[in-house]
Amino acid sequence: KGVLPGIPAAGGPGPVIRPCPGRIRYFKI
Amino acid sequence: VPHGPMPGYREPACDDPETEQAALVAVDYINKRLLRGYKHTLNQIDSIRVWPRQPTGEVYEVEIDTLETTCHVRDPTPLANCSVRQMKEHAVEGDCDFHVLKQDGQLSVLSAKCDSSPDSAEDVHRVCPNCPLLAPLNDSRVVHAVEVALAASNAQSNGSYLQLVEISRAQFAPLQAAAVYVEFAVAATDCVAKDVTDPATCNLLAEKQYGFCRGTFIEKVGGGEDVTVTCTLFPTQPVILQPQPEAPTPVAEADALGLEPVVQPEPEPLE
Repeated sequence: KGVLPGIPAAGGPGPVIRPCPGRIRYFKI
Repeated sequence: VPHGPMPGYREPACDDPETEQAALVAVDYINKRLLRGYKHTLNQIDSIRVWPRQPTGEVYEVEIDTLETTCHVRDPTPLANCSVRQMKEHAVEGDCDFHVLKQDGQLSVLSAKCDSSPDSAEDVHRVCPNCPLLAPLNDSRVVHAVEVALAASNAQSNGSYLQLVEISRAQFAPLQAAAVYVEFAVAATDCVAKDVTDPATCNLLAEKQYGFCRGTFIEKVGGGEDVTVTCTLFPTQPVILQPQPEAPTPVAEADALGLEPVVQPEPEPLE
C-alpha cells in the first residue's frame, strides 16, 4: 500500500519517525 | 514515491552512525582550528544530505548544533573529558554547516561555517535567578580584573613570567557589589617571574607553552582590592602541521554535485 512519506497509513504502523533533527545530547538553548 | 524528479542526494537519518561519524570529524576539525575561546562538543545533528561526487566518493552536507565546553582551545584535555558549560553558567551554542568528503573510507572537511551565540539572560535566570551573566570582554572592569589577577599570579610564581594571550570569559557576580569572575589564556615567556622589572623585555618561548587562569576580583567597599587566581600551564604542544585535505576546485566540485558554485574559502583557522 503506497503512502506519502511522513503520513502514517490508516490503520498502519505507529507514527513515522522523522530522520532529522537528531537526538539532543545535552540540552537546547 | 516522492513527486517530481528524484533529488541528486540521499538523506540518511541524523542519528545514523555514518551521519554521526561525519559530524564528529567536523567538530574535531573546528576544535583544531579555533583560535580563541573554548572547545565545542556535538549537541545535535540538525540536517544531513549526502551528494554523490564524481568520479568517486560522497559529500556530506551536514548542519549541527554544538555547545561550548569549559576547556580552553589550547587545553590538551581530550574533548571527551571536557565538561559542557551548563545553562546556569551561561551556556554558549554553536551552529555550524559543513561539507565533509568521504572517499576511500576517509572523512575530511571541505568547508566549515560556524556561528556561536550565548544563551539569553532570560533563559539563564529562568534556571538560576541569581546566576551571573557573561560580561563584555572589553569592559574596563574586566580588563582591570584580568590585569590584577595576572600580576598576582606572576608575583607568587617561582616559574616563568606569564604573558596574557586572551581574555576568554568574564562575568559580573550579581550579589557582591563589585566582584568580577574572569578566565584568561596566558603563555610562558623566557623571563623568571620574580626577576621581571620590564615585561617588555620578555619573549614568548620558541616552543609555545600556553596556560589558562581563572580568577575572582573583588573591589572592597571601604577601598582596596581582593583577588584570587589559579593558573594551569599546559605541556608544550609540538606544532603538528595539519594535512590539508585535497581541496577540489570549488566550482568544479559544485558542478559535480549539481550545487550552486559557491566559492568556499580554503579551510582557514576559525575565529
